[in-house]
Amino acid sequence: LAQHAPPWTEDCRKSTYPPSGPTYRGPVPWYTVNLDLPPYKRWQELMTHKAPMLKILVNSLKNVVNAFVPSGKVIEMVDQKLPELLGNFPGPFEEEMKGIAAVTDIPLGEIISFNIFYEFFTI
Amino acid sequence: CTSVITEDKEGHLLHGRNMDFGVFLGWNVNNNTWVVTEELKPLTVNLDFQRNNKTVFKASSFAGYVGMLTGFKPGLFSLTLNERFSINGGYLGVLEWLLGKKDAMWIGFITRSVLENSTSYEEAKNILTKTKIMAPAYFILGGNQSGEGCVITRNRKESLDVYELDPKHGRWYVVQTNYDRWKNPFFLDDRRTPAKMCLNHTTQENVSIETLYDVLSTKPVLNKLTVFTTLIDVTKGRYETYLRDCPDPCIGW
Repeated sequence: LAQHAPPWTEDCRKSTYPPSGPTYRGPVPWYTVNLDLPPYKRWQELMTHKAPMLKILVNSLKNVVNAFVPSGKVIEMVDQKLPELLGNFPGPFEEEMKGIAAVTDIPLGEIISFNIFYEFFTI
Repeated sequence: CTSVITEDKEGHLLHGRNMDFGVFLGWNVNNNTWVVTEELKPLTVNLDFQRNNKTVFKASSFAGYVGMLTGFKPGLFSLTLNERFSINGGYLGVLEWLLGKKDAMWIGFITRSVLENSTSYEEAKNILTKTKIMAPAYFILGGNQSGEGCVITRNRKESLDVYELDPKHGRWYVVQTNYDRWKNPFFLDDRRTPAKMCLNHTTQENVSIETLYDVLSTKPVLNKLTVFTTLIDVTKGRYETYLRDCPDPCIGW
């Protein structure tokens, strides 16, 4: 039973596998990424399916940023300046992100921000 | 995030992880969930990266993110990344990059490159220990034979610690929960103690994919930030990822 006080630790769980019940949301779908394709085209199939969900997430993150900078200047800078500011990324990543931006119709600056979120978030 | 590597009595390795993300980015008061964590769940995908119709590596990621935070090379090694917080953080790396100093690797891209190009645990460990990176991080790397499991604690320019399995001296697991091994975790975010306690309850004799999932399902190792749980058996080529929920009462991180 979980303690009814923070941090609500509980006794070590047993026999939770195979996953089921209230802590199991569901399975994760498989996709193949063909590395023989040009980087620009590799994510086409996956992103065609997932574009709507990615737009929802990107909008949530934009809402967070705009809550701190209501003028919208930060998002404007991300959309218009960030790709140029950061220059080209190494290896296939630049082209892969451009391909994702094209398929999802999300500005490249926002796709790049999503991909370097780790660096910013360690702030 | 919680990452665990275990070695059973026969020298067989397992690697498990809870991907926790989205803290402080919006809380939904209607159902007591983090907004971003919930929006990451439908974006979570398993990826089979292939060349000439053959698997190069497999990973779990978020659609739209080309880097990798969780993955394995069947038969060779497994790799998970945990976030490390430091004053000398990623924003300094980004600043250096903007000023033209582009000799560091972005975190998501170095893990992707290692999974795509490295061909052994030792090679991967060497790259993850020595390459200059944009932000501090923990790399949790598992191999395919006894003793090949470690937590690499990194700041941007060097490795601070490589903590390895040592089954001969009773160290049959390593656990990483976003805090340096030599420091106590923040008291309201101590996932290390419950994880180690449950692993000790499990015992080395009984550790398995199933009992590893039990450990990763125990609150607060499982919490409101947990998007998915991944279980990896490198030598058997077994790779499973499951989306998670944490019903109340459940701590937010």
